[in-house]
Amino acid sequence: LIVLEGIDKTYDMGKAHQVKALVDLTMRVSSGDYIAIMGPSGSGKSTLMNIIGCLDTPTSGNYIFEGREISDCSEDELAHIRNIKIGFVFQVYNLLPRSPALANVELPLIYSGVPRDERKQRATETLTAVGMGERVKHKPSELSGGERQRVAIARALINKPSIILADEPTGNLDTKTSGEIMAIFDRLNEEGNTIIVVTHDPEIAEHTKRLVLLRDGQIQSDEEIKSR
Amino acid sequence: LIVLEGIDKTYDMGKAHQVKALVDLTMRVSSGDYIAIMGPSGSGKSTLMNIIGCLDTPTSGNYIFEGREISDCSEDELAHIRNIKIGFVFQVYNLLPRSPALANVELPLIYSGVPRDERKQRATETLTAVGMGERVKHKPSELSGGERQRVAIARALINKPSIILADEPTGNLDTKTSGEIMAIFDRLNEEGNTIIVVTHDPEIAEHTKRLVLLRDGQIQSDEEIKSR
Ligand SMILES: Nc1ncnc2c1ncn2[C@@H]1O[C@H](COP(=O)(O)OP(=O)(O)OP(=O)(O)O)[C@@H](O)[C@H]1O
Ligand SMILES: Nc1ncnc2c1ncn2[C@@H]1O[C@H](COP(=O)(O)OP(=O)(O)OP(=O)(O)O)[C@@H](O)[C@H]1O
Ligand SMILES: [Mg+2]
Ligand SMILES: [Mg+2]
Repeated sequence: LIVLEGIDKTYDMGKAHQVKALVDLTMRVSSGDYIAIMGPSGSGKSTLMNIIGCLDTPTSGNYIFEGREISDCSEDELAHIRNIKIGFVFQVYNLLPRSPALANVELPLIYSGVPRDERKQRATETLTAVGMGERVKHKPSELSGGERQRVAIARALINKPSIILADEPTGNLDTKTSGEIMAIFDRLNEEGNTIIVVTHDPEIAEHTKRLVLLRDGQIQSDEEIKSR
Repeated sequence: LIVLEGIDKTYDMGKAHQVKALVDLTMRVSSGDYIAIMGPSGSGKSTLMNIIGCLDTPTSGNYIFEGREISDCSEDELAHIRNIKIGFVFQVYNLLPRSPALANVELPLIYSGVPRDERKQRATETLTAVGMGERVKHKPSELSGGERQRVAIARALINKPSIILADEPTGNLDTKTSGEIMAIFDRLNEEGNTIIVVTHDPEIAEHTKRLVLLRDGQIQSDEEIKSR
């Protein structure tokens, strides 16, 4: 489904000072994989997720998505991948600050041309599924940290994407609410969807089937999780 | 040191719909306390921290800080409390987006009138203490989630406040880096400072001496942690 080969991502900070966020990274993802990515703060996890999600481009290396090299894709093809095929839960939520939760979750459905009444109904259902049914009218500034995180999760799932990329989706959630979110991801994976979760929490990683460890921009290990 | 009595915080969402974020909350904090606040997402933890930190005012109830009722304080007195007496680590970091990490951490020292060279030196030392010595020139958008969190922590500590309020300071940090941050907080508490940490992680709470559990805006329990 996804092949990353020899991916480098380097930032130039001027005056010969470079940050190598990813170094010669190679990784394959098959359809239906359920992967946890862990590693120290600053090790390159979000950078990797942004490249997989076609939100950022590598400095060098190949990214082949469903058999197609991403750097050859048109802007329309990339927009389709980002908005329809992939659902992305950002580490920093990225919600529209002046829109209520409901409008934020409806946004991807506007892109895919769903009519207004159906949009409102599906957005309400998805918000309810993540425990946010009582907060649909609140703007992001009127929500707690964990509530904003759940709105971001609902928005990522609403277009029923077959690939879900979640960058620390439970960082601001208590244990019970984390468990509810992971139950949603577990069920989506059982239904055949591909899920990649960045997490710092080993208990979250235990829901997945494969653990990729990053360190200093490189893959330290990439192993099946045997305890399941 | 701090007395909260009968604190209510209610948001009016129009059309007779109210959110009661805090309900009749009473709590005392003594100098040198080391408190963890836990509770479900949306239970009122950040709202409580914002009131303790004088960043928000209760709808009703009393807040007595060092013997003085906060609602009687002048704007200057409040600014002194917020900037000198209290160090606040926000759940959403609140860094200046166009300033590098160093300038962000220097900001409280500008408020307290520290000269330029000393500011730069102290900010560099504090950033190094939280593992960010290599990233002092990066702006927030050029930092990872956990790196931004650590810049926010450095900024909260730089004025050597005697009261530290940290709202989920390790939510985006790996286990090792979390341990380094908690070691800093442990040491500051041993030196006599008062520390209140909101967390979803029981391992973080184990560093503290007292656990306050919130649920639906009310204190469910307030107990010493005996395992230490
Ligand atoms: N725009 C940028 N310019 C320069 N350096 C950057 C930029 N963006 C990220 N970095 C650096 O790249 C490294 C990797 O960042 P990344 O966000 O991928 O880390 P991460 O593994 O997600 O960390 P965390 O667990 O803290 O979220 C970090 O050290 C960061 O400072
Ligand atoms: N400005 C506001 N207007 C309306 N409701 C609000 C506002 N700010 C917060 N709330 C509501 O108040 C409740 C408590 O919010 P708070 O941020 O204190 O929760 P929290 O315990 O910190 O949660 P988390 O663990 O998710 O950060 C939430 O249910 C939230 O929706
Ligand atoms: Mg990250
Ligand atoms: Mg909060």
